[in-house]
Amino acid sequence: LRQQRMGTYGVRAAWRRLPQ
Amino acid sequence: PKTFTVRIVTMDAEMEFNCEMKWKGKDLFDLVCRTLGLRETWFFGLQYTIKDTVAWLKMDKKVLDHDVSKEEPVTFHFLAKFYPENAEEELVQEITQHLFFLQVKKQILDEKIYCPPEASVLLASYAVQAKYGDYDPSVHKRGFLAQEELLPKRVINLYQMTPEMWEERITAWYAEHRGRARDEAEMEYLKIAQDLEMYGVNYFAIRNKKGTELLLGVDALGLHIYDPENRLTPKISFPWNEIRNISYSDKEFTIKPLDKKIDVFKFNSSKLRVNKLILQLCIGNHDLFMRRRKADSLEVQQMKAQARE
Repeated sequence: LRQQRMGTYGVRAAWRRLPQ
Repeated sequence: PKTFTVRIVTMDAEMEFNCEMKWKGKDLFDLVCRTLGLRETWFFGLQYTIKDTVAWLKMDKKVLDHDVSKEEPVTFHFLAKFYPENAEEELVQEITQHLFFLQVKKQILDEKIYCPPEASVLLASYAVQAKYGDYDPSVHKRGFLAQEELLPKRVINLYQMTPEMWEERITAWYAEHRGRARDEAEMEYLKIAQDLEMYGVNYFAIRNKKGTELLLGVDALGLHIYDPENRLTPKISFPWNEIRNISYSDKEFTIKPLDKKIDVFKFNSSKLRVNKLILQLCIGNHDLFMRRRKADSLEVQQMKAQARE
């Protein structure tokens, strides 16, 4: 398997997705 | 179905299971949690080591697709991967508290977490209360702690004290904890330990763009940059709510702050594998950070109600 060489995580976006 | 043998090592037990070839990480992890009677599963993971780097079993990936040694029994350590911000509020079940207590105690004794001498003695006294129950001079005679590992070696070496003198010091505190049940003593231990600077921090050796060696710390509250000589106090901190985005590309890792006036922080870690682990730890820690700031899930509400009963 070819290794995934990139990764990203939207910290702010995760907050926004959070149901209030 | 075809199976293979896995050995699971927890802080106080070893177990063997027959794992089906097609099982995903989650299948094995759930089986272990069920066997332990553990419900606060979100703090834990199954750890293995690959080429001196720590790695954690991925829930959605087949156990055998991980880069583990295929020699049976395939061994994993069941350990806390994430730490609560406040042990007393967040750790509900006794088994969860106990596993945290054992893991943190080991880190302190192994000097993975720096603990000053006074606090070390106090912690030792709670560990003794947890193990021996109330102090009774007719039972706990001189030398009763002789075989116990209770203090970090660094602390012992700091003073010209005999083992008997240490025992006396620890016992003086131990006698004060009368009436504390095992779970209470262990929680008192965690409440002191969680205030130690290095508690719950995952450190990684990194280099900034100028090539300067630094340490990155990932914990429940955010990301921290340290001078390698001082793991206690970060030079810079990025709390979760001040970060817009984090990403990696090969060995490079980028932290983008929310405030556009603050510089983007880029660094290199030793391996792509390490960057993957850093990102995984960030996502998991941030997820818990957000959940704490929402109302408790129904499951946690039920557990807390049960614990109160």
